[in-house]
Amino acid sequence: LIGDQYLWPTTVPYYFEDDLDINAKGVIMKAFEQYRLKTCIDYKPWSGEKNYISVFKGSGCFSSVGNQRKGKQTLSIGAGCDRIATIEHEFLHALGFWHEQSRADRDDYVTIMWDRIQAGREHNFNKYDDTTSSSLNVPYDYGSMMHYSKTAFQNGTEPTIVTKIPAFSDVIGQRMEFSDSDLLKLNRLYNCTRPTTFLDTCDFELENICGMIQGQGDNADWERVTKATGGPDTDYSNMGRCTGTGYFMHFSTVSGSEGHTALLESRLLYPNRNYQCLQFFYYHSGNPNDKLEIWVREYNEANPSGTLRMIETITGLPETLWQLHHVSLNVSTKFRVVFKGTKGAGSSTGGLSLDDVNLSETTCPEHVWRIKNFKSIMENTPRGTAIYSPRFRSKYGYTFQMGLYPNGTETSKDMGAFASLTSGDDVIDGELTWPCPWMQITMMLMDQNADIRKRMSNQRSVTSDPNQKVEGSTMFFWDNPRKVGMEVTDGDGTKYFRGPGFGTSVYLTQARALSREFIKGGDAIFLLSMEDISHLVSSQPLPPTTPTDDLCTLIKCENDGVCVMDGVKAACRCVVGDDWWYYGDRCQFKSSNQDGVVTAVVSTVVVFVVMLVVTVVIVVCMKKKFKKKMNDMGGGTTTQNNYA
Amino acid sequence: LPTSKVTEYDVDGGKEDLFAVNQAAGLDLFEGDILYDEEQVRNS
Repeated sequence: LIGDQYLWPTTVPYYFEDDLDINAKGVIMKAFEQYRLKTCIDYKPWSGEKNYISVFKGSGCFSSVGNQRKGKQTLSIGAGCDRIATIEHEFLHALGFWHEQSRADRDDYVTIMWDRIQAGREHNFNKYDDTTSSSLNVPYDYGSMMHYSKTAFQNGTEPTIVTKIPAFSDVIGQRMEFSDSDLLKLNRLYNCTRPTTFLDTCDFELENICGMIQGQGDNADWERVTKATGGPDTDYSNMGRCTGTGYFMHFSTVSGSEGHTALLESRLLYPNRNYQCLQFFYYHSGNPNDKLEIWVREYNEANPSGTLRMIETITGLPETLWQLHHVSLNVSTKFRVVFKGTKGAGSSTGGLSLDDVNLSETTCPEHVWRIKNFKSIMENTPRGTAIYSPRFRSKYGYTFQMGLYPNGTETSKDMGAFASLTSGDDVIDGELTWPCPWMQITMMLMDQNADIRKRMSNQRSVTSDPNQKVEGSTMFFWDNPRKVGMEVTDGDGTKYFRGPGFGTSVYLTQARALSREFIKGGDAIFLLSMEDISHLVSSQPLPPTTPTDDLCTLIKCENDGVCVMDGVKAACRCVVGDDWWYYGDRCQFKSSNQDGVVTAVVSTVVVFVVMLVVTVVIVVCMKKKFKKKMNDMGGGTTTQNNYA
Repeated sequence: LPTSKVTEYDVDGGKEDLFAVNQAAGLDLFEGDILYDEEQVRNS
């Protein structure tokens, strides 16, 4: 939407109304994190700013376009809208974005089939000319999360939007994540220079290896290669698909002595938060005794050369597989990430390899569920049949798992995804609170693009409401699975209980699952986590009073007057000269000493003239009255001086 | 392994995206999900 007046400040104030679902609040917070990771748009709780976004649970999902500058601007996240893509979509509207197919040039790219649109809904296919709406010099984006799907407002089964390039017919209408063009436009509209929480990404395709350096004081170096003796044969970013590309970093442990180390250090990084997530793919083809450690080199005034601090040792036996790892960091000063490879005892035919490193100021996902040969599983699993992840134990003690319908559920052809609590250790389960209160489980199918900012991962979250009942029963849905679940047998014969599933039958279409890089090297990766969001149950605090500074934004002092707080009121202090001054509640009037003299003279003259007029009038009236009296007495009386 | 079917609750009821949600809610907003006031219409 063209017009600077429609822009928000880059930190947008928000207020969660009490009627919002708790899960919705949690998903909105996740959507805000995506904005922070990929753009310079940030969000903060409303603290009395003049304009803010009030998020409430209306009947449906909707928003205004742009900052309407009306103080409280509403945005509805109703039932069924608590999906991250829907929330990002509505906030994009609020930030000033129309739908993609309403662009001025849309007829060059799509054909609107007017006769297939429901009667009376034609207005949904408006377009705006380029004086109202700007495409910000970004090409038409079929992959935008602001684009309608081909079935939007259809009155039958035929598509209402036909893309001129047929390959994009099923691309339009994605509700997964921001596309590259969505981000480009948002970053251009708000003049973003850097995202708020992103720190670094590296796929080692460029020779400068993203500014990484070989550390000092080690015995060996990491090498940038396209294949390594003993494996891997390809990198992870490109999986060897492109000749002349596909680099990764490798530390060979074939030669050298036990204890030899190689340090690979990132460029200098400057954190904003005091927590970070390091994510990378790791291939271990060396001896089981070889190891990879993650360190940080922290700089401060006392240690200008930096101090090394150990974070984590990456464990695991050699495997012919690029494995995904997450390491949580907690750094608050200038730092580097250090990958330290060490040759262990024994002979080796390979080494340690790294690829697709991403560092962001976000929390790490807790659990990884990798499904090998995923395409084959999608094709060969009978419809309506679920496969289950291993049981994962969260940091709160609860165990849970994901049930996935790779070939659709009984009610939908789309992949379904459901989360269940499971029974875990008897003792631990006995100490937990049941029904499980306000735990949000997130199931994310990871888009395995090398750059975290370009990923369009598909995620859904559900939250355990301790008051929710099983339909048609008095049992609590999120109660102890031993009580409310069913006994099942694991692949290794272990028996456990699985609680009822909570999720969606329309998690992702199979066509979208086959797109982008959801499947890489044949495998799909689900990232699962459980977070306590009970802090979102209580009302968001209202600003105590309107901040004093802000009251001064409400009045404008003219003629260089200055606004100051007079008690709890804002007042203008006007400019005063030697013989002049401004006055009025906005300093809109001017006066001076000369004005005073003139005023005095004028008022004296006026008073004199008025008194003269009054005197003359009185004299004339008296004279007339006397004369009339004399006439009434018959010609009048002659007064004599009888005593003369 | 094959297991007995556990109860499952579908939060979406089959509705694939926000436009389906809004239609099911009986909303007829501008372009499906936009709050649009008269002034904006006139400006546009």
